Amino acid sequence: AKIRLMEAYTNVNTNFKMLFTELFGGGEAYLALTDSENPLDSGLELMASPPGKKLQQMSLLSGGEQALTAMALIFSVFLSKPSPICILDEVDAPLDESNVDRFLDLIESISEKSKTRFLIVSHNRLTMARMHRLYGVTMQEPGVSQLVSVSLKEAVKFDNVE
Amino acid sequence: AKIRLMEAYTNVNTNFKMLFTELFGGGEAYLALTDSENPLDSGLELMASPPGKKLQQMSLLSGGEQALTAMALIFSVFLSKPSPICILDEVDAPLDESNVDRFLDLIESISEKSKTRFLIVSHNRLTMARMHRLYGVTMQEPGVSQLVSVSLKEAVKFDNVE
Amino acid sequence: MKFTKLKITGFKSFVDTTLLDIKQGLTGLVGPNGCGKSNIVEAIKWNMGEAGPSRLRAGEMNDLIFAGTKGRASRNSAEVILTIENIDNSLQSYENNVELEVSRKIEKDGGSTYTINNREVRQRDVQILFADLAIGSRSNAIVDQGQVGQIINSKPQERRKILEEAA
Amino acid sequence: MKFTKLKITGFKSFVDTTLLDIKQGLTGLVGPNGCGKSNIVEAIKWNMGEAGPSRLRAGEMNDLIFAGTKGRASRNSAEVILTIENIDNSLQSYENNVELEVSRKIEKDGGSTYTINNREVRQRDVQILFADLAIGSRSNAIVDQGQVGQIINSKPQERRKILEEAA
Ligand SMILES: Nc1ncnc2c1ncn2[C@@H]1O[C@H](COP(=O)(O)OP(=O)(O)OP(=O)(O)O)[C@@H](O)[C@H]1O
Ligand SMILES: Nc1ncnc2c1ncn2[C@@H]1O[C@H](COP(=O)(O)OP(=O)(O)OP(=O)(O)O)[C@@H](O)[C@H]1O
Ligand SMILES: [Mg+2]
Ligand SMILES: [Mg+2]
Repeated sequence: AKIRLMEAYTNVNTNFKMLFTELFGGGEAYLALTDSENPLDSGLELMASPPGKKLQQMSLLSGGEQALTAMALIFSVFLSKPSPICILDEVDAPLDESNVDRFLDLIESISEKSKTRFLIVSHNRLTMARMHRLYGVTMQEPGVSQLVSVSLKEAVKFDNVE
Repeated sequence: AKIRLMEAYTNVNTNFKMLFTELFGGGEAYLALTDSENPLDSGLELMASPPGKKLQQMSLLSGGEQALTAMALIFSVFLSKPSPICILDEVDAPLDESNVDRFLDLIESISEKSKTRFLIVSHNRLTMARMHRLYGVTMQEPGVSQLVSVSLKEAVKFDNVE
Repeated sequence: MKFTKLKITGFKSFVDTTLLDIKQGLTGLVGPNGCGKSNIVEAIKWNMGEAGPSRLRAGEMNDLIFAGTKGRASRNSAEVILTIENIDNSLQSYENNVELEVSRKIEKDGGSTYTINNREVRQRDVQILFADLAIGSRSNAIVDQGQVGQIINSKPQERRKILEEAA
Repeated sequence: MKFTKLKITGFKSFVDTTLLDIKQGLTGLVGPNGCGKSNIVEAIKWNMGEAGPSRLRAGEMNDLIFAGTKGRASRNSAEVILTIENIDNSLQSYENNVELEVSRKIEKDGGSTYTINNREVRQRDVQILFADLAIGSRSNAIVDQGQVGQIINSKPQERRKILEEAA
């Protein structure tokens, strides 16, 4: 168990370093075990330096920087064992426009390389615009959900329709 | 202290009922003390039914419905003692477009009635478009923040500039 | 091995049978607050064998069945079916099946029944099927609403657990 | 009684003196992730007498002083000044002043100094001044990033505390 965890740590850390730099368009980051003698009881710290900034613990980053760093961690685990489906529920909310773009670049490249199918819930127009297809979920009848296929133009209005 | 808390509860509850219906464009809600005999130790439950839905505890609502309900609570306390300044840091992130619109209607009416000045941090274009003026915060020099006044067109681009 | 279809009936706010094609690439789910987007995510997690109601924003499993509205009567059962295409035969134990229909059904106060291609199986069998596909109701590949915030605010000990999925 | 100006020098990422006019109505603060928007909110809370570094995302009060970048040396002090217009004389105790400049300054390893119109005052005086205006570093009228999520996930006992501000 100990050896397997250390292997996983090394593997995920390699992915994390690469994904962080890809998502932030620069900078560097790594995963640190607080107690590498006892990996099974150890904590995991995320050390990161966005482009042009000093290296620090994740807790000192801004809200959006923390969210993007957490996404880099989630996908570094995902890449070590890609699954056929990935579901993301409003993970883009704290991100600014250029981080949303880079995040979607990453998702798109994963969907091409590992043929993973993504279901992505979002209120963000940029994200909607980059989907290959859109489904609107509506409650035309109060309390009763229905699914309809929509175009981007409709989708933006959709978010508006009660 | 007990009497003052009960007075505050009644006052805030009246505001909460009104603000919930205003923010959701219908429906109803109220605040419930879990132990009204001992208000000083009691818990506070938020009961809410968005338009067309059954009454339930806040924890069973959707992410956006919970955020809007929490904002109704925050502003019901605010209205009982309006202050000259109010600062909101990315509170609009989980809201869909029509809820953002209703939320901004509320803020605007508070700013007119009680002359409160609002500082609002947001990445949402809809929110940016309804501000009376916009300041862009930038780090053209890495790690060094600067403030510049911007137009809406620039602001949208701003969110993009690294 | 591909996920191709999702069919929901009577689960939370999806009282009428709802069909979602799961196609290659990125599929967006959009709509106003409270219309049922996160309920779809929970339908999938439930189908994959999720045993804890609190992981599905429910007090008990009965809360997953359509509870009724002013205009519609409540239901007594719910069913979610996930269709998986196995043309490349990557699922060893289901070699002869080109397609698998995994169904989970619940009756009010009656517990859940699982079937794969209409053959009744145990919860464990379904959980193992999905684990072999590197997915499951608690997998990192399903990021719930608010979960990124929880990872950010979690203690270092908690975060190490994320690594265990890759082990 | 109106807030009219904010001046920040050496506080967190605002190493150069930064001036923000606080005008009537809605003022938007926009910009990329990590550029310093929430630092502005914290500068205001600090000025109002916030005593807990953890409420300002700092380990200790020295962390509030500009820590330096690859291109700039770190600083030894920080100052935030809030200007309040008192033309309608609603601030009894400051009757003769049409304008109040509340300043908080910190020296590295040296603690904070508060002044109102250049006269040194105690932290308590500043906290009382703002409490009289129904505002303060922990007031409901300042909603931090992520705070709405905290209210949603808080226990009923915690939530009751929100009422106490209205009492
Ligand atoms: N058993 C049930 N029967 C009927 N309706 C239910 C049931 N359980 C939950 N709901 C309804 O589902 C709604 C929540 O839907 P959901 O959380 O999927 O919204 P959402 O589209 O994700 O919204 P948001 O954008 O705010 O996150 C609630 O308003 C609730 O009324
Ligand atoms: N003492 C300090 N000296 C210099 N820089 C600091 C100091 N403290 C914090 N910072 C910097 O401030 C940045 C955080 O800024 P802030 O949280 O205000 O961003 P933000 O604009 O709110 O971003 P977001 O949109 O992601 O919420 C961090 O990246 C950090 O490097
Ligand atoms: Mg949701
Ligand atoms: Mg911020």
